[in-house]
Amino acid sequence: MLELRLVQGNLLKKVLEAVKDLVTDANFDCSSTGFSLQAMDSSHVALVALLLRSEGFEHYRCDRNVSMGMNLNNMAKMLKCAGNDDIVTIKADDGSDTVTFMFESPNQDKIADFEMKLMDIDSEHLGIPEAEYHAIVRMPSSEFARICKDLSSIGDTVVISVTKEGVKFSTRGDIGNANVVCRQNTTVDKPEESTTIEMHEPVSLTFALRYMNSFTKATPLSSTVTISLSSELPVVVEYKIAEMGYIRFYLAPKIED
Amino acid sequence: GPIQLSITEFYRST
Repeated sequence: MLELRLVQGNLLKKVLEAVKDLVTDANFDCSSTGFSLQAMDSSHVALVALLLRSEGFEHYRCDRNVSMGMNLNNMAKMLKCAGNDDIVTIKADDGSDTVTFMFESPNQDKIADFEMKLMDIDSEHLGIPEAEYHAIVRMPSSEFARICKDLSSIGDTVVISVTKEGVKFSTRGDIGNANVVCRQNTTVDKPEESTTIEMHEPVSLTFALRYMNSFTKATPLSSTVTISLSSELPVVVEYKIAEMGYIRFYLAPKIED
Repeated sequence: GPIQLSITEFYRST
């Protein structure tokens, strides 16, 4: 028996919107730790890891570890039927081949059940070791989304370079090239509007903008984004989900021939 | 142009 009641049901709606274009089918894993997902995109270039900790749910019952295979587009379709203020409960019986999403309006005058078929997904689970990153950039998520969108109208790849001067996002394409430099800026009143750069070593890496743009679909989940870079590793683009956990995107770099 | 690496080249299956 599994029963997870999430008062902020719209968090789940936002999570689905953030991952459904990157990943088609995925196993959601449920354990005493929380509700999680790890999946790669079809070309195995990017990986998404989601964690919603059990403490973040109003009610969390998970009698034994369960892995539920879901088509994310279908799940998103069902969650779109929940109101933004609705309480969402995820329910599944042991051994069942369906999952039920229950939506309750805040004043309990409307209750809806949406039952979705589960699927068997043979997915590869990867171990991601803790890493020391050469540079960690924390910036407003809307600013990062804007930069990715702007640069993708010029080129297909972005070079992210971190130096003492700041973080530079560069692209080049047929019509020309573009560079956006963001400097550390902690003087603004609100911490969510500041840019901080923690640099241990300068680093410069090249990534496909198509994936970066896809990651920015998670922008509604968090006002800030953290970009962790190391010269020999995939970049980690992390959106914290307040009081609940995170959604992390890992993207393998492009290297010169 | 540059070659796109795969995420599985960095992280191992568990």
